[in-house]
Amino acid sequence: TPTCEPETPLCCRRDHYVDFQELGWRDWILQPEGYQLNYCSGQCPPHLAGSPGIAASFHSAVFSLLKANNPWPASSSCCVPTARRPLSLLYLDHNGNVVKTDVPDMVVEACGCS
Amino acid sequence: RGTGSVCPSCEGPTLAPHAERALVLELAKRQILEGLHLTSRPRITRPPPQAALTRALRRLQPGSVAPGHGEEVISFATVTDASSPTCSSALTFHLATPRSHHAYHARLWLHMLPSLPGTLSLRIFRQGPRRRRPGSRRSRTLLAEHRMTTPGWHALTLPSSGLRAEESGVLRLQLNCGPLEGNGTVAGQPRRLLDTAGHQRPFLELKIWANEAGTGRARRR
Repeated sequence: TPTCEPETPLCCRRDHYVDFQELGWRDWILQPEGYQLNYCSGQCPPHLAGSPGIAASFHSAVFSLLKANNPWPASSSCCVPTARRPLSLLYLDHNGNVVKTDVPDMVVEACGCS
Repeated sequence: RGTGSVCPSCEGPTLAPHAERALVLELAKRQILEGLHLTSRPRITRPPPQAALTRALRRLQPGSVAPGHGEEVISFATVTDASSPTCSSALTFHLATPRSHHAYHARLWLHMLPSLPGTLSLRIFRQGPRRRRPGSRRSRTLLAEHRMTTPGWHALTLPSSGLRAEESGVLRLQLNCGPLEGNGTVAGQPRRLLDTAGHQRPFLELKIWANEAGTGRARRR
């Protein structure tokens, strides 16, 4: 999945790095210093529907061509995350205990059209 | 929000950079709090001493908790009657309830002073809540007994099933140490043996199952 370039109107991954200092949360989140908050946005024309990006199989490619050449019944396709990964956090809870945990599905790695 | 669009992420007005940044920061706060099952950011009223924190973090081996397996918690003790001449102290831990109910691994870290006179027997009790009757004593349950032979840090394994905190999340441990059976000479020399100040503060290391429904053992099935 391409990262978003200004001129790309199509579905893509929009990368943002959030530093916990910016949130004023460095006092209770010990590690890491920040994390990637990426999200998906952009258009999903019909011939891209169901194409999860570089992982598209040959079948998906043919399927897309068929859709592009046929007036496909209007069913919307959405730009959504197709791959995520967890984020490990080390933080202080309100009792001053140190907690180490993995929060699932926190970082979007790839986007595609549903 | 896409106006009238069934796919909000496909259309909608492109935001000005500063507005998008403000939105991203707001999203980040919400995402982190939801991920940690918190309704608001914790207010740290009792931050642990930096040196104790650094030393304790060194104990958290990287990767010691498999991703998605749960949490690892380090809780620093509040020591009462630290002035006791030996190492019989009461340690109080403030855990978020009912965190300790899901512990599957527990170790108590203690730092013994060089004044340790030979081998000592250290018994660790969990203290129950105070009974209603005025003047009554807390019940206590023996959790573990260890032999202390050398000064320095000791990681004492405790049965995680015995670590039930009170509803308030407070866990009280009572340490009793004394000479081994039949070794009377040690008992006759009262001196401070347990280091409780500053970065040598005792702490509890807990490994806890994830507390979302449907994870953990159920997944193994």
